[in-house]
Amino acid sequence: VNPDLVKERQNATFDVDEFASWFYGDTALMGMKRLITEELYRGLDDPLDLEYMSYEDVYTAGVKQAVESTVRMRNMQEKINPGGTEIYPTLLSGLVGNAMMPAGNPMAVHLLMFTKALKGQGTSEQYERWGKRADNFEIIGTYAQTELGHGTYLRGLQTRADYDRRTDEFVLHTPHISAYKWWPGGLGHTVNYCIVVAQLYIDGESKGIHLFLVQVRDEETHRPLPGIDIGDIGKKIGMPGVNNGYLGLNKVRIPRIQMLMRNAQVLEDGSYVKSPVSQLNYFPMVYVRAAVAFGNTFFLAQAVTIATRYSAVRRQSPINEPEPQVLDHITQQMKVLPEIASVVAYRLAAGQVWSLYHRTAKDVNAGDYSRLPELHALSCTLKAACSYDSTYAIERMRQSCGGHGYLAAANLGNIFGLASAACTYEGENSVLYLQVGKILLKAWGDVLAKRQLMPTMSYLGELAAWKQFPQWT
Amino acid sequence: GSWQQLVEALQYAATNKTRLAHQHYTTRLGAGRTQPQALNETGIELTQAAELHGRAFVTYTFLQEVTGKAAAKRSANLNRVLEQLLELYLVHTVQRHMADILRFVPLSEQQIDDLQTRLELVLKQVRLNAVAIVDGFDLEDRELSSVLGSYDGNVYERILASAKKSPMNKRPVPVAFERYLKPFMRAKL
Repeated sequence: VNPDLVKERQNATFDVDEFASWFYGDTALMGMKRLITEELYRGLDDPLDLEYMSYEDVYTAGVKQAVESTVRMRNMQEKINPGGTEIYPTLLSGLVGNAMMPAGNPMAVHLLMFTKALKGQGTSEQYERWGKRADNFEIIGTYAQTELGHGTYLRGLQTRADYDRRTDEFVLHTPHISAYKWWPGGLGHTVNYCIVVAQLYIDGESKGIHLFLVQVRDEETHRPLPGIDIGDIGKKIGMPGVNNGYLGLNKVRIPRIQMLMRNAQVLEDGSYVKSPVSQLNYFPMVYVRAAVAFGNTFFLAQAVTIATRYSAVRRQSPINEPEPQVLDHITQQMKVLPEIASVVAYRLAAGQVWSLYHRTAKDVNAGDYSRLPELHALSCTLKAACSYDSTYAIERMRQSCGGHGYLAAANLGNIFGLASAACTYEGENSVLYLQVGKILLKAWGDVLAKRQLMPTMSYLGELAAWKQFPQWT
Repeated sequence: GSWQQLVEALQYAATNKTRLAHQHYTTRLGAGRTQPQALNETGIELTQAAELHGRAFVTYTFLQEVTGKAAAKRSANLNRVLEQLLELYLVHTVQRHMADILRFVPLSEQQIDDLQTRLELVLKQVRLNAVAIVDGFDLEDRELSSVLGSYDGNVYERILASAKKSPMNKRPVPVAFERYLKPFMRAKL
C-alpha cells in the first residue's frame, strides 16, 4: 500500500467500519452489501476491455453481465430469504448493478419499472398473468413513456390507444414521427414486452394517459411483431450497453385486458371508470426518482473516493521545495472535500424519501392518498438536485485528478456518463422543478388561507409569520 | 444553534422565493394572462423556489440525523466526524445560495467573512479524515474500476499497466505506418 495512504489511515480519528455500517444503515446491511459485491465480481471480465470493444460487443457483454448477475443474485436471495427482496431485485437494479456494469444494465428498467408497474398498476389478475412471468424473466419488458417529440410533459404525449368495442381491443398507434417512443432502456433489442404510456380514447373522446401492456417481439424468435417498428437509438454520451430504443406502433391491436387497470378501468361496453386520484399514474416514477437519487449518490461516492485517494498520493509543489500531497492545498480541499459531505447529505435525504415512499405505498393501499403530492414534490426536487450536483461534482473530481482523470482507465468518464443521464431521464430537471414550483404555489395558497400544510412544507407557514430573520449568531 | 440557523436561512429564502413567485403569478393572472402564460412567465422564480425547497429538505434531514436521537447510538468519534461533514455541507450550501439568502436575510460583510473562516477551518478538519471517510463508503477496487482510486494507492503502476493493455501496443509497428505514414513521409510534398 502506498505509504501516504497508510499514514492517512493511521491518523484517522474514528472507526471506518462503524462509519460504513452507519452509511449503509446497519452492520447487517453492510455485511450483505459486501457479500453481494464479492459474489457479483467473482470471475468478472476486466471492465477496461469494454473500452476497446465495438458498440455491439459492448451491448452483448452488457447482456451477459446482466444475465449472470441476475442468476447469482436470485440464487443468493433464495439462500438467504426465499421470496424476499432485500437482495434481488433491489440491489441489482441499484447501486451494485450499476457499479458493476460501467456500460449500464440493459435490464435495469425491467427491474426498476416494468415489474413494479405490473404489480402496482395492474390488477391481481394482470399480475398473475404477466407480472409473475416478468418477475421470473420469462418475459422481459421496459417502460415506454417518453416520445421523440415529448418528454416530461405527459399531457403532450401523442401515442393513442383507441378502444374498439366491436372487438374488445385497443388500437395503439403513433400518428407522427414525433410520437415514436424514444429512450427506454432495453427497448432496442432486449425486451419482448413493453408498457406503453398512451392517450386513451373512447369514442374519440380523450380520457388522459394510461398504461398498456404491448408485446413487441415474438417470444420464440425474438422478431418484431407486425405493426411494430423497433430498434436501438444509437450511441449516447455514456451507457453504451443500455440498449435504449425507439418504438413506432402502426395500429397495433391488443386485448382490452392489457390496459393496466388497478386504478382507472375501461369496461367491455366502453364505459370508463376514473382513477380515484390522478397522481396514482405517477406513483411508479416516484419510486424510480428516489432510486435515481440513491444511484447518483453512489456514483458521486465512487468519484470522490477516486479523487480523494489520488489527491493523497499525488504530490506537487514549486521547484526546490519538498513536494506536499495535493490534498494539503486548500484549493484541492475545496474541490474535493465538500463533495464527501454531499455524498452523506444525499444518502440521508434519499433514504428519507425512500422511507416516505414505502409509508405512502401502504397508505395508498389503504385508500389514503393525502401524502402523494408531498412525496411527488420531494422526489422531484431531490432527483433534480442530486443528479445536477453529482454530475457537476463528478466532473470536478475528474479535473481534480489533473490529466490522469481524463484516462478512460480512471473510470471517471463512465461514472460521469452514468450520472449525467439522470439529469434528463425520469423528468428533465427544470421541468421537475417547475412541477415542484406549482406545488409550492398551491402550498402558498394554503399558507394565506391558514390551512394545514404537508409536513415537509410546514416550515413555509411557520417562517411566513416571521417579520424578519432572527439575529444572526 | 448555528447549524439550525443555517438551515433556517435556506428555508427562509425558499419561503420568500415562494411568496414572491406566488405574488408575481397572481399579478400576472390579474393582468389578464392565462394560467399557462402566467406559470411560464413566473418559471424562473418557480424553479428557484423549488430548488431552494429541495436544498432546505436535504440540509434539514442532515441536521436531524446528526443532532437527533440517533446520535446517541454512535461513538463520540464518529459523531464528531459527522458534525464536521454537516458543518462543511451547511456552510458550503449557504455560500452557494448566498445571493438568494442576502435578498431576505441582512448579513453584514463581517458575518459573511465569518462563514468563509468557518469554511476554511472545517476543510482542515475534514481533510484529516478524508481518506478514512471515503474508505467508509466501502467501495472496493472492482466497484471503482479506476487506476487512480484503488485502495492500495499504487497509482502510477496501475496507470502504466493499463496503458500496456491498449490494443495499440500489441504490435511494435501499427498498420497505419505501412499503409499511410510511410508513403506520406516519402512523398516529398
